[in-house]
Amino acid sequence: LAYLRGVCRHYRMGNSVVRALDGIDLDIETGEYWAIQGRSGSGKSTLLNLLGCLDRPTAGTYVLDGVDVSALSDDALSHVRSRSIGFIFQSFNLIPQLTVEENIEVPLFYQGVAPPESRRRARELAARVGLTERLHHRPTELSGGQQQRVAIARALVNDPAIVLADEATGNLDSATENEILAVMDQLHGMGKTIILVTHNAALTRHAEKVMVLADGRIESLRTRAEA
Amino acid sequence: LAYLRGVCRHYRMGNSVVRALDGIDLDIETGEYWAIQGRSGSGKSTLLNLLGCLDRPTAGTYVLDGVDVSALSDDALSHVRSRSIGFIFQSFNLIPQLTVEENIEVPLFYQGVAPPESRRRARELAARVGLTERLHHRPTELSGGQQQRVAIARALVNDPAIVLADEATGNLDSATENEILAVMDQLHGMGKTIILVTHNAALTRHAEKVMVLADGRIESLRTRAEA
Ligand SMILES: Nc1ncnc2c1ncn2[C@@H]1O[C@H](COP(=O)(O)OP(=O)(O)OP(=O)(O)O)[C@@H](O)[C@H]1O
Ligand SMILES: Nc1ncnc2c1ncn2[C@@H]1O[C@H](COP(=O)(O)OP(=O)(O)OP(=O)(O)O)[C@@H](O)[C@H]1O
Ligand SMILES: [Mg+2]
Ligand SMILES: [Mg+2]
Repeated sequence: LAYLRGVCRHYRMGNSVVRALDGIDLDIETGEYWAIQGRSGSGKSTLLNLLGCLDRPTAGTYVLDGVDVSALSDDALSHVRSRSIGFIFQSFNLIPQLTVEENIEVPLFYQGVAPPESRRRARELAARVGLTERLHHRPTELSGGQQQRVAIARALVNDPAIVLADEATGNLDSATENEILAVMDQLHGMGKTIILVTHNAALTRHAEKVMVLADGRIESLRTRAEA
Repeated sequence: LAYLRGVCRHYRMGNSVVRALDGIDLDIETGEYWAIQGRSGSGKSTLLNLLGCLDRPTAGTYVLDGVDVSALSDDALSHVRSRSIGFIFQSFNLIPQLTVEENIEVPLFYQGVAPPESRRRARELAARVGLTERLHHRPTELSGGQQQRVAIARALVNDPAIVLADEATGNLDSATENEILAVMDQLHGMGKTIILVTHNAALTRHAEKVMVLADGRIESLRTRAEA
């Protein structure tokens, strides 16, 4: 499905350079379930943003579905994203002026889906993450875990082939977290590729491949059979 | 130190009422270490905001240090807060235009502490949460866990008597989380009152009292000796 070769992401800060990613080589097959772990600041979000076409490498190659992503224009990149990638942000990125229902619905408009179909699908996803009773609340009228679940529902409403989740259960109690992980398992069972960044070691049980990052590099990578 | 009697917090939404807190009775002694758990949406942040004088009950009484908080003016409330309470928000609430160092320093200015003393103390707290190498970054140039640690450092820089932490380690790997919990234990050892909202059951080991909320009410409350 995708591969990275020598991928780097640097930030210049005055006279120094922050090497958020410092040489990543990776192969991802369609339908795999990955867990990415590592210390705070080790590069997990940076890697996920690159995989999700939200950012570009400063060096190296990223090929997705046979296309060299670094060669694409911003418009083409945005098109790839909205069509095949569902991204759950570590900081949610909900639109404050829209209700829960409207926030979930937004990605469908980009795909030319309109009411009543878009509204029906948004409500279906809201039900799946337990938010039916909050459809008309705005993000500031929700608890932290409820906001996180809106972000999850929105990422899934387009039925994306690839789901990238950046610590998507960090604000959830374990019962609710298990419900979300069951949704991820379901999606995986439907053939989707799942990549979860998580600090919770227990979540790696659901994954086939577990990668640990340290200082912008891959420290270890194991397949569950060996785990 | 504090007690709550019949505390309620309601929100009117059109024709319905959301009962975020629905009758809380609670006694908190100085120097205790509490853990608050419960499902997403059960009222934890709402309770913490009330305890931290960031919000007022719609009904009931909250007495802190012998003072009926509901009787205080906004100014007086704000004064109580900045002097004795350190609050770590679930969504961090950092100031985007300020650097890490400046963000940590802000509460000191309200207490009339100025550079070089304020700068020295901000750097001391930054070191304690492992952010010495990020002092001049702005929040958008930090990882999620680094932002969370700035929020922690800022809450502690005033040496508050009461520390209220709303899921303050949800974005941290377990090694970093343990470092933060060691800081909390240290503060508790100095006689401070600690109240942690957490989804991580393992964290309740550090607490003397563990409360579980459900639907805005206290479902259970146990003291560690019985645990
Ligand atoms: N401004 C508001 N208007 C209406 N309802 C609100 C508002 N703020 C919070 N709520 C509701 O109050 C309830 C309690 O919210 P609270 O933030 O205390 O939950 P929580 O236990 O902290 O959840 P989480 O674990 O997800 O952070 C939630 O159901 C939420 O939807
Ligand atoms: N715009 C930026 N400018 C400078 N440095 C940055 C910028 N964005 C991120 N960084 C740095 O890049 C490193 C990796 O960040 P990243 O967000 O990928 O970490 P992470 O593994 O997701 O951490 P966490 O677990 O805390 O979320 C961090 O040390 C961070 O300070
Ligand atoms: Mg991150
Ligand atoms: Mg909360």
